[in-house]
Amino acid sequence: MKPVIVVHGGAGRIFKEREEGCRAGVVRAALQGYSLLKQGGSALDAVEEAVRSMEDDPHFNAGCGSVLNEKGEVEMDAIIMDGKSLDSGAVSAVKCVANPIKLARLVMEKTKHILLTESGAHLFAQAMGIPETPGEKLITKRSLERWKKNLEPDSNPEEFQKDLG
Amino acid sequence: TVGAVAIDSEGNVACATSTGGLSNKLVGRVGDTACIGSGGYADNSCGATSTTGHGESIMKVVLARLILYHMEQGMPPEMAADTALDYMKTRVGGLGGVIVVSSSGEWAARFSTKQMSWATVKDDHLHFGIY
Repeated sequence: MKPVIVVHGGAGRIFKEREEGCRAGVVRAALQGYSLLKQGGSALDAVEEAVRSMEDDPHFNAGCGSVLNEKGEVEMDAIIMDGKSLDSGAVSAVKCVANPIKLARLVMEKTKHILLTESGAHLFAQAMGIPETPGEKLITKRSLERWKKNLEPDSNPEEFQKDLG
Repeated sequence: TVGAVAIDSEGNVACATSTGGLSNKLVGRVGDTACIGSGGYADNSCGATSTTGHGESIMKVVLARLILYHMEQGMPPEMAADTALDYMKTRVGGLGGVIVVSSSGEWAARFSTKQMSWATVKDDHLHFGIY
């Protein structure tokens, strides 16, 4: 079988000034994942690596660059799944983790569960030795500005996001 | 949201999806990404998918698994993705995007939104797009 990888960087609106960064980010992620596949790596390793690359890229709404909740905090979700065994791992509402996809994989490989959430996921991350990343380090200027704009009296965040997916 | 699907040289498929969610969401809101079958699904017997878009709509139609269901019925990845996205738009008014790889190595990147950044590598050839 010839290896194949496909990645996406989200279906939200991409303004002109962000196009090049988003394009470069998905290309980098795809090439990094494909490099692993070419060296005989597993599909599981390749998708984790590709997603980790985009989590570290502030152009995308994941990891560093995540949008903020109503309190101005980052709350992230992630899932990974192995088509060979149907094993899956996921985390939701995690806050101080740089790469939620790595934590999701640990849920899959180190527990009998599929999904850990919020404080439980936080405790699990600590138990797995995942270093805590201060929430502020995951917040970008762009996500902070978007959050503030959405709090303005005449803003309509739902309307803004209506046709964006 | 970001995501990836892949098939390796042994024919194993996998998917991964990660997100910060919706801007100014309620504290504790969880969308489709963490939900198996909605944010992603992978099964060697068929293929793998990763989704992005309006999470509540994606969860209502269990989008990732729905695409694989259409493929199990004989549709190629592109048609399966379009059919599932059309169903989500018609049935619950939701928009989104998906990436798919089949167990035979066919792939698709499809979306009902105006844009979705994507990239793929197959046979050492890179393809990418936004519109």
